[in-house]
Amino acid sequence: SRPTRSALHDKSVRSYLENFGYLRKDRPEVANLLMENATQYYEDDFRIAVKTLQEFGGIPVTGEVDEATQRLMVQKRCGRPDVETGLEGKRRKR
Amino acid sequence: FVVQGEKWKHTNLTWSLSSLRRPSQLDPYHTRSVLARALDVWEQASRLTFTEVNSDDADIVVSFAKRYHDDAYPFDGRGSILAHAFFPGSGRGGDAHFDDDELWLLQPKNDDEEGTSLFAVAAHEFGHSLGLSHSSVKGALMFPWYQGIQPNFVLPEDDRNGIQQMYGPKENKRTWAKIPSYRPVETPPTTTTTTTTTTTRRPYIHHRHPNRHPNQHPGYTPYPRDPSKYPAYYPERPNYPHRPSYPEYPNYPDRRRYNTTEEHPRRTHHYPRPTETTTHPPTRRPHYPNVRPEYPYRPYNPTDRNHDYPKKKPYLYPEKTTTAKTTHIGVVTPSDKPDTCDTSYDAVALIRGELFIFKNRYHWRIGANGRYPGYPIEITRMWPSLPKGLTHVDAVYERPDKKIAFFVGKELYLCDSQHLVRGYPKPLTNLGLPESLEKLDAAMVWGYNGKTYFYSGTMYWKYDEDEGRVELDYPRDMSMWKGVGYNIDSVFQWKDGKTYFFKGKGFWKFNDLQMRVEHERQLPSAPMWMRCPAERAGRRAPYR
Repeated sequence: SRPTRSALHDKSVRSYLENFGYLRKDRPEVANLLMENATQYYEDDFRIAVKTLQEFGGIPVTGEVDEATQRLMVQKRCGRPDVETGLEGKRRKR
Repeated sequence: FVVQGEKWKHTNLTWSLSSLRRPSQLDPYHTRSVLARALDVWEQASRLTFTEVNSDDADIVVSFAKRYHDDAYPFDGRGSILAHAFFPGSGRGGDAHFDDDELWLLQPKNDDEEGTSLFAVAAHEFGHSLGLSHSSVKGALMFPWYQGIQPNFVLPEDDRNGIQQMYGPKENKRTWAKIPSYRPVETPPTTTTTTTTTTTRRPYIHHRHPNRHPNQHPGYTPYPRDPSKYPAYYPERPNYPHRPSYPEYPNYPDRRRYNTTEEHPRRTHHYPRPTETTTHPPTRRPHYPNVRPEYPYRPYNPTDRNHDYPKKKPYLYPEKTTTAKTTHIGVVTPSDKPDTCDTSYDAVALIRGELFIFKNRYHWRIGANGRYPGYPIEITRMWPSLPKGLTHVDAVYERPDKKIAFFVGKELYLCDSQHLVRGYPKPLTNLGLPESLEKLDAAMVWGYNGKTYFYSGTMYWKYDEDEGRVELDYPRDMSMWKGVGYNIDSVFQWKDGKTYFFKGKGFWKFNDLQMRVEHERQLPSAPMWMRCPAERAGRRAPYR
């Protein structure tokens, strides 16, 4: 079966969210498989990730990949993740 | 602000611009000046001090690179990702990498002009080098998206709080005050009780010191005058003595002093000229007196931007050994033939349902009835279309279309049964792998998802067999395959559907669901795969 849901939220958006720490990339090889059977589960994760990105970027938090989000995603930026995941997978906050 | 967790144990940090990966479009001297200013932003706000050193072992090594550059974060050409830096630590910890494809600006320009301020990005990246993560405060230096730079930039409060939480605020006294001969005198000279009047020389106070005397010349340098004692203040003049003037560096810092008394960048220099030959035509090269003997062969000098840097050594196959030995029973065997029960493996692959194990220029074949007799034999006897003089293969796997892929150095040989497919060998770059990749360690079709994976060093790639290229968001770090570490020898999927990773003389069985090895301790390969007796093959010491 092929992925649905607007091609699993556009591969490039998902890739952006993974690269900058908004979506978990712990087991991408397994996740790629599971996604086809658990679209809903990943749908929620995806929305949360988009919201976190929007909050971090200081744009309106909608949970949708809207125009402002797309503009933010093409802006020049640092290559480090915004949400750092240590080896133990914890998020560090101040 | 967000503090990542790692911080430097010392506050006197060193930095350098990498000698091998310098900016291709920028003048290195101006680049270093901008980098020094970017570090000064952090120095002014904290207890940290930064000293430039001429070594790639500095705490913070700055380099410029394009695309894939030996870490898990390849650059993406102009735009989008500009740079990244590593948190404090040994090795590449603290290092900052800049995308050489960007249009870097050394001077601030109008906002509508194309280009990216190197100063702004460097100051941000050095924040990572010191242990700060991204901040969601718009306007903060550690905000992840590029915001340009204001002319009179001062470190925003958010970043100042962050750096001061880690390293403390700046002390009032400047560090130069620690140099004994220039230490400011705390108490003013006192008058004596005797009737004679003494005159005391006024102590030197730096011109930026709040207690500076109003008559003190601002250009006066606090640097000590002995170059042998304080070499840091007297850097070696670049390319000395072959560049007598600095026409190309009109703004070269003229207050810098060099370790030779007669040298000064602003002065005209009179170097020994070669004595001219008078014969016509000249019969021999002119003699150069008083010039160092290796002229014109300049030694490697990382500060010399005109020097031809030594290129990376090409990948060379191990030398072929042709000497033969006579065993105690008189049988002559080639000395490079590996010991079946005591060897590591270059590659392991399941081909047509049979196991093929490759080592040097030999391979074993293991079928339903065990190891074929007479093996190991030369790989080229089974695949004669592989290059004559083949010394080893790096990785082998059977593609879903049943063709057999051999990776040798930077090339892929594709065989249909025993014959080389037309058009091969092809370079690894045709698969989307980086130019700098010297070889693959392993390749396999993963039974768990039917996708092809390539492994090399600390990285791995997912390969799209339909597209014929590796997928875009790769390479990724090998740590994803927990327990197998870096620099594996081989990997393959056995008939039981399980994945097996090989390294040295041992192997791990991998749990595909949990994405980790089933046993942390390696098992010896020979008893399992070659059916050797355990006492011959197994070491008593545990395999780790």
